[in-house]
Parts: sequence; structure tokens; C-alpha cells
Amino acid sequence: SCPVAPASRSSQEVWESFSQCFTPAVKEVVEFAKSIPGFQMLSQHDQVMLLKSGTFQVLMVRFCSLFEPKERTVTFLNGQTYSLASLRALGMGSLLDAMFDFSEKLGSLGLEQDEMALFMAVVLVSADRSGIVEVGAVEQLQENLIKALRSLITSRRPDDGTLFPKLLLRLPDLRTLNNQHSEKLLAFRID
Amino acid sequence: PKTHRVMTLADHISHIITQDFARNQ
Repeated sequence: SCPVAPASRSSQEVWESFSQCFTPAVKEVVEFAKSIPGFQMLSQHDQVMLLKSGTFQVLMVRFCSLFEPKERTVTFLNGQTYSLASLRALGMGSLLDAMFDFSEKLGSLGLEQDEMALFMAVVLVSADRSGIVEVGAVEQLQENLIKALRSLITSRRPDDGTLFPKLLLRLPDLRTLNNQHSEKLLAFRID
Repeated sequence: PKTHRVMTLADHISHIITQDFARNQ
């Protein structure tokens, strides 16, 4: 909720706190997945595999709204806004740069909240297929969600034929972000 | 002295998901 710790906290404690913040966010993605029509019809094994592959990418989309690309600032959950420069000084470098760039591209599309939610569902079911057992079922769900997203976007913007293809082009960006950053190390204290 | 478990963000995500599904079985 806040990147700046009281002076009494060691950098180790700050890093533990930062690592912990991912836990509730991941749980929210699991709950979100369960609300996607058709997701719980997949085998439990395949639900787990999609979540393991896709959660980081869904989180990147969710956290976009915290980034202000023009000002290069991030708003944390405590309501405070910090510049990229000050966050870099705390050691939060390359992942933040990549998230700013992605936020700028996604933000420029001007999606409504329901469109973002449906896009996140598409992101999740478009995750890496290795380990999926019933590939056909996952592909059918992906196709249904993409059709729904296309229909929602084009019905609202009948004169803009470029928005939907531009949105789909964000999927490979997310995969790249995932490949580059999901191996970052977190540290959890063992009590 | 404190000891730490170090894991990647990917492994942490996997761990949370596995725990969630096991809890709800």
C-alpha cells in the first residue's frame, strides 16, 4: 500500500511487505476467474493451469489504472502518488518501466470498466497452453469470450474498426511482460 | 536471526492458487 517505509524498517522488512502485497491480489484473480461464465466448467486441473500461467498477466491489466504514463507516476493504495524516479531510487526498476509502457498503450484505447473486465477474462483463458489437458474446451471458452468482447466493443464504437485488433495486440505484450518479469524474486520471512 | 523463503513471483502465484483450490475441495 505504500512504497516508503518508516526509517525504523529495514530494507528486508520493506521487501517482505512488498512480496506480501501480491498474495491478496492473486486471491482476487482466482475469485475473478470463478466468475467468468464457463470457467468452472473446465476441469479443475485446467482451471489451475490457466490461473498459474495467466494470473501475472491479469494483474498487469488490473494494475494499469494505478499508473499515470504522461506524468510517469504511480498511485499506491494509500492514495499517495510517487514519481517513477523516486520509486527507482527504492530499487523498483525494470518491471515498473515495462508496466508504464504497457499502461500507456492500453490506456490509449479508452476502454470502459466492463470492457476491461471482459478483456481480463480473455487474457486469462489465452494464457499458455502447456499442461492443459482438455485443450478443445479451453479454446472454445476463449473463442466465446473473444466473440463477446468483439461484440461489446464494436457495438459501442461502430465507426472504429481498429480498436478491437489493437486490443488483441496487447496479448503478446502481456506474454512478453510475463516472460521477462515473473521470475523476479520475492522474499517471505519464515517465522 | 530471521530466515526467509525466497521464491519467484511465478512460484508464489502458483503456491497461492494451489492452496486456494486445495482449501475449496
